[in-house]
Amino acid sequence: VNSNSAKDEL
Amino acid sequence: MNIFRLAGDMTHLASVLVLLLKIHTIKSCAGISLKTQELYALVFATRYLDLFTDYISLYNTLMKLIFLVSSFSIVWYIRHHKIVRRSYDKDQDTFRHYFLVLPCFLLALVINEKFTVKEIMWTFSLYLEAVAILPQLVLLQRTRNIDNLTGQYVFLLGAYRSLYILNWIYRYFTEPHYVHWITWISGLVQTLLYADFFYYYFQSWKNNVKLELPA
Repeated sequence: VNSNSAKDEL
Repeated sequence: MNIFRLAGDMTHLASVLVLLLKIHTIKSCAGISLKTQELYALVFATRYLDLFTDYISLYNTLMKLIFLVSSFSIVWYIRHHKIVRRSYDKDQDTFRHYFLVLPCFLLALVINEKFTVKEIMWTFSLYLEAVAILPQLVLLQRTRNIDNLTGQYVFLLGAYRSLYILNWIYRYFTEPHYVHWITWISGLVQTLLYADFFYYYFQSWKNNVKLELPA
């Protein structure tokens, strides 16, 4: 699970 | 990156540029809440700590730097520019920062994805962004008469939030494991706060009259 995918948002 | 996300970022960028342009060209910050602008500066400063630790893309880094520089510039203009600061209506802009900052920070300590400094700051910035517009909305209600640029600024911010929700829906269906409750719920709360403003904005636009909020 890539739990950090929202971190590419601003 | 999908079209909703890009359009969301662009309307977000446009909102900041509209505000900076207004302040820079007409040398006035009338109707703008310094409290909201300071909260946004804090939002970006706490969210973009990963500038020092992770590299995502050139686009990502540039946008983060633009938001950081522009938000701190706006605060600087309102507080220190010798002409602009005179137009700041301190007596109307009375919302207390810590009223929003403290609950958001406590909530971030309790509800987060990981208990690390970076992660808690990131979560705090999401909660704070959700409510940072409140001092601005209160100021709009108080002054009622809104100049076009201030109206457009808040409208663009609302558009940015709405587009981000479409972005999340899109990503949920196209990316595996894309589930982010903290981001979604705080983003939804933030967007709902604009609903009332949007209603009056569209009414005035439809009737082609100057935007005025009810007392």
